[in-house]
Amino acid sequence: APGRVQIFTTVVDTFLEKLMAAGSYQKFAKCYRSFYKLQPEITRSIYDQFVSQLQDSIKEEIQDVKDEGNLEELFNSLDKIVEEAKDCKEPAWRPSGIPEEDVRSSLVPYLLKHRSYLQKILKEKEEENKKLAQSVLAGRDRIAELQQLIQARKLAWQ
Amino acid sequence: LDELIVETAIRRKQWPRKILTHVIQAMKAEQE
Amino acid sequence: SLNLRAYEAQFFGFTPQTCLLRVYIAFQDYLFEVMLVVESVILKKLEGFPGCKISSCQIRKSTEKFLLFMKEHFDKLFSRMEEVLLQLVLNIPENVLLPEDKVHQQFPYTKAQFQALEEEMERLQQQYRAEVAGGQALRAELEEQKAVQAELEKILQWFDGLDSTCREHGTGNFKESFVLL
Repeated sequence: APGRVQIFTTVVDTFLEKLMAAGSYQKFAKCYRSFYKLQPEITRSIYDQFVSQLQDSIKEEIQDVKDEGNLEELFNSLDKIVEEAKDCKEPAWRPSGIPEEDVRSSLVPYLLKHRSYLQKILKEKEEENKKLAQSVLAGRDRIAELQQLIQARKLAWQ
Repeated sequence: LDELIVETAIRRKQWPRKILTHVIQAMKAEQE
Repeated sequence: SLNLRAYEAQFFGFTPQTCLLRVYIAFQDYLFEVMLVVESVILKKLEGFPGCKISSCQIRKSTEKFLLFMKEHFDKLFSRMEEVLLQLVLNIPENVLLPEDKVHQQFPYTKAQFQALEEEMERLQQQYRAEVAGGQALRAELEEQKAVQAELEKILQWFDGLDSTCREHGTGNFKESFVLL
């Protein structure tokens, strides 16, 4: 399918063509009948100038609008975006008009990243604490053992 | 009306990124 | 128009209506300007025919007639062009999402889902803080255990010292050992 740039150019050219076809020389001569009768050749050359001047001005204007709005680049990139979306049949998301709602989805990927970071460090901390707990339990056993040893020695002495 | 439309559309395009910058900074600070 | 075309404005940085209005006004200005040029050229030419009876008023009437005719066609053709451009060029089909909004396609979170995610993160943070506190308590106990174990081992060594003293001096009965001690 023709891209937006091509459609834009074609549509404007068609507009011009049709406008000039409507404002034909016959029409022009008819409106300026008195002058046409007096000077048909001059009328023709004035009409030709009118046509070329109008066409040039309009073409120039279109080019200005294209340059000002950076239209060609925008049209081409929009063609690409539309092409990429050609498989989506469903109507796509559109701003809801409620900023709080619309900004939420933008935050989600980062919140998910933050969540997995939290899960990671929590897991690490839990593992670390498990090891610590084991050493604390071992330490408690060791202390109980020492207390028993001391108790036994003390009893022996007593 | 036209200016409002353009202004709103520009905010819709740019502000989520701006807000994100602050949210990410807050998260990083929290992580630190 | 009912459709404010805000999404197009988000992409183009201007509303399609503005763009077309700008083109319309420019074209219209050119049409008027060129007509004025045509009229001044004709009047200039007429100066070369002093005897002719065509007045500038007549020429003005002809200009207005031709311009009116052109303007009618201009407006008709322009509104058709506008329709086509709004439909095929300056529009974003409804199935299309702009790149900056892709995130809405990937993460279409409802308010409830978002809240659930935030609550889950809050819970993870609390759990993490609890684990950190637990870890600190465990470390504190380990430190304490070290001191206690050192004390208990010292006592045991003391007993060992005791025993070895007795062994060294080979005392038999208790009274002597006690004196020795």
